[in-house]
Amino acid sequence: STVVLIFQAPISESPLKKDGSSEFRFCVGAGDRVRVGEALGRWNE
Amino acid sequence: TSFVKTLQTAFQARSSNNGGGTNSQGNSFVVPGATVATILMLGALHARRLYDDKKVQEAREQGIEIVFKPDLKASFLQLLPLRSISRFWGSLTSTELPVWMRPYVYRAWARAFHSNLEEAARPLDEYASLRDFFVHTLKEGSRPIDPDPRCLVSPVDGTILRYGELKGAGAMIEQVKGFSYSVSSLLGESSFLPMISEGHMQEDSVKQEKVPGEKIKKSWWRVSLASPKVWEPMSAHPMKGLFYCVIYLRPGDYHRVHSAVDWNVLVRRHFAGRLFPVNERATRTIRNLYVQNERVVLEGIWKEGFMAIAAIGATNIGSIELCIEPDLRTNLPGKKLMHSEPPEERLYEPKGVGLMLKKGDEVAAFNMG
Repeated sequence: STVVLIFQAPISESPLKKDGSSEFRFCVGAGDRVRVGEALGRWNE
Repeated sequence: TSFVKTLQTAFQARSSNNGGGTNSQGNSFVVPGATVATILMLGALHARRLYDDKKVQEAREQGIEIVFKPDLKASFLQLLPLRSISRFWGSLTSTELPVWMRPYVYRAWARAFHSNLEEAARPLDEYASLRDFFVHTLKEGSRPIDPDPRCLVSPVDGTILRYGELKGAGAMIEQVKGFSYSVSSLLGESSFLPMISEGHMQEDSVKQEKVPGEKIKKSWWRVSLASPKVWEPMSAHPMKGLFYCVIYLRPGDYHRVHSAVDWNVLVRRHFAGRLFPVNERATRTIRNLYVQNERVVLEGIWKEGFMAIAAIGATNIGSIELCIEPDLRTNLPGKKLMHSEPPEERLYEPKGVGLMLKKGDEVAAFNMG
């Protein structure tokens, strides 16, 4: 069985702000094993 | 079969040497022989699986990406009554096992598919059947939920197959290198997936969000007898910041689905499609695998916008149960030859609010057969 998750997440609103401080970033990679409750990605506010 | 025939031949030879045996002796010899043959066959299949996994792992480590390559075996699969096979497998694994046998069977399963029996919430002998054991819950605290409010957590135990940001016309997700499917095909034509049409890319994206139940304009689509309704890439792009993650659950994984964030589930769609296997080989050889298979899609909103989760069934794990809608039945006997009928949809009340789920709440479970 397979699960596909599709979601909107914060990204940098301003094209001038290129440090990516508010961007969502995945903290996993292809082939990684994950478990329920472990972070898939994070963002800063 | 040849092993059993060899045993029979050996038995007949022994009978003739002894001046003839009885039928009961013959049967008592053949049955353990068949059992041994079955065990050997399962062992061989397991060894083959380990070998294939190792090959895939080695290829990944070398940076070799799996490429889409349809083959004859995949075409043959389309002819098989996979739904009936799946339902039969479900009935078989629902058979109540004698209490003394349960720990042995479940330990064998755990050994073959790398399950952690220590995490099971109940003692092994309390699971009446393999099907019950398969969908077992976990001990309290086995899956701590990341408390960071600025993180999105994994809804399942599994292996990350694909992930990334949806960009470009049609919002396509790559199944494997060389073949992609559109998100609209996966979620359904009435999805309120936030898309912006070509030429309006610079407009305020919030204004473009659709509300649940609102139909996407049927610009062009095709229906095939051999495949479900597949939406061609639309001349629209996903709104800014739309991401996806595809997670594969191996047979030994914990098979319950949890909530990735705090969100409101607004709508559920059930696609009664096919039930192809969803292993690595199938993803490499069957077109539109995830779009063809039976699945349940939940759509809603969270504080950052759109959220959807699609639970996709397979031959062995064919049915999906929803904790938020216990009446939903999946993997029902196939009544129609066409696999292109629209999904059955339900809007959750109250309209516009739906059902609230907290991060880590249990949402669904995959069942055997």
